[in-house]
Amino acid sequence: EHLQTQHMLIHPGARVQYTFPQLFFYKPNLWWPNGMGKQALYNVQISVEVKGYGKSDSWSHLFGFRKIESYIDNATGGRLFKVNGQPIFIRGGNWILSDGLLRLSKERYRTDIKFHADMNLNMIRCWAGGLAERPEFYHYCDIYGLLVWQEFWITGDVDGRGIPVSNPNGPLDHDLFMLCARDTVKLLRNHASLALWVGGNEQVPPKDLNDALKNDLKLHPYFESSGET
Amino acid sequence: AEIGKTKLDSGWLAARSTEIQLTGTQLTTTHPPTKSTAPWMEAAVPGTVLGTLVKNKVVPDPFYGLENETIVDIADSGREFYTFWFFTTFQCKLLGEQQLDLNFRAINYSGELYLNGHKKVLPKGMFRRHSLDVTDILHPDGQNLLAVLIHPPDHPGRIPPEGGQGGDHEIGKDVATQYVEGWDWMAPIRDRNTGIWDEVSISVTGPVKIIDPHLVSSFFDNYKRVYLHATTEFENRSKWVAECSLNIQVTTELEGDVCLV
Repeated sequence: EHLQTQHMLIHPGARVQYTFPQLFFYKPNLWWPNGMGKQALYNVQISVEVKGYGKSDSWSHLFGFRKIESYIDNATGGRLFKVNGQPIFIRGGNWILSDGLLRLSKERYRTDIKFHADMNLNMIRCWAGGLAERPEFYHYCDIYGLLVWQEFWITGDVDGRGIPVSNPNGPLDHDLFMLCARDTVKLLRNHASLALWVGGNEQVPPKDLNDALKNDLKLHPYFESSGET
Repeated sequence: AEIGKTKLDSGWLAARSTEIQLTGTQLTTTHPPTKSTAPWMEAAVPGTVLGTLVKNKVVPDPFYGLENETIVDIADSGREFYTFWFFTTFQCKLLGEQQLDLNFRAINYSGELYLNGHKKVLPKGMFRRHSLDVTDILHPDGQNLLAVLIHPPDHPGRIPPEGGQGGDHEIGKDVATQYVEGWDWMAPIRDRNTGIWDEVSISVTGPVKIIDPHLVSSFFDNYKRVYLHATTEFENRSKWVAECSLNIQVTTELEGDVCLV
């Protein structure tokens, strides 16, 4: 039941979006954060073959079945998280980046992230003044069960709350900011560890950017119903 | 050529743009550089200009002692001082309807590339991917010459004498990392991380290419009934209608080498 083939015609030069019929799983192994269970990952492979040609392209990704919810708790004003319906007490660490000169490596990511898991943490917060972290960072967070809070590139100090006050309207090119944000979401959105996108550090992004981010990142209505019996 | 992705992460050279009189077209046709021709040096790609200069000991490692003070800041040197050429070659011979994309997962901050004498632009922005269809400009004999000119952020800013969080905040005008002007925990990065800072690859596909699949799971009956939803884009880059079979397969590794399909 986990292998499916569909047929489609694509016209010359066309770029089409296609959704496979949903694949059913009975009680799959769920992905859990560090300390709550195993980080079960499934290898999803998508490939396309063209008649008269053969295999044209393929793609694969390690995917974790998990449902992450978070909301502001009115009593405390804090953000509460649930994973697969279970409340989780967040023990998080701040992350800026591996190396100031961006000498990034899988080995360094694996070591740093396993270190966080060994310290019994279950979340890493990627600070807005650093990077949108790389797929290798997220891969090891998937493996070791570190949820990721990923901020976009707005910080209080530089964007409107620093000394001197500067850039109250954020970067000059808002279209470029949104283009980068959308491309970053497409790069990272399939990782089980990605738990929360955050507009910036100690600062709300300029209204047009914040509204656009909220609009682009809201849960698709189709999935609102998920979880009912 | 085999279908799939190949990383271009070795054999890169770099040189300061102000020390190279040749054009990108000349570098990738009649005058390709070699490691032994100064001022070209071995480059760290993925990596930044400063990372390459440190690797070649042209400047000291900024993280030791006060060495960072001996490295000229971009505010004093000007942006062209940290505008660098990166050069490499790669072998690729396509068959029939095969297509080739040249992919930059991230550069900082903007650039132009020349492949076998043909120019393409890498637009501004530190957090965006670039994927260029270079099928038509590959070299017939399969040996391809690639030169990339990378420019620093538009607003590198100047570090005030008192330092401070994010220097004079000018970097915030660009879409780039903001710590590079220095913070309470970090000295200023002299080149503001200019460079090809993430993965470079070439990917060979047939006439139809898969683009950015999106995987979503939905849960019912207390996580017993679960669905996997997969949406992706396909692009047919051939000149005829493509009759496609689309496959999705999900496997998980059980104990040892046993796989459940």
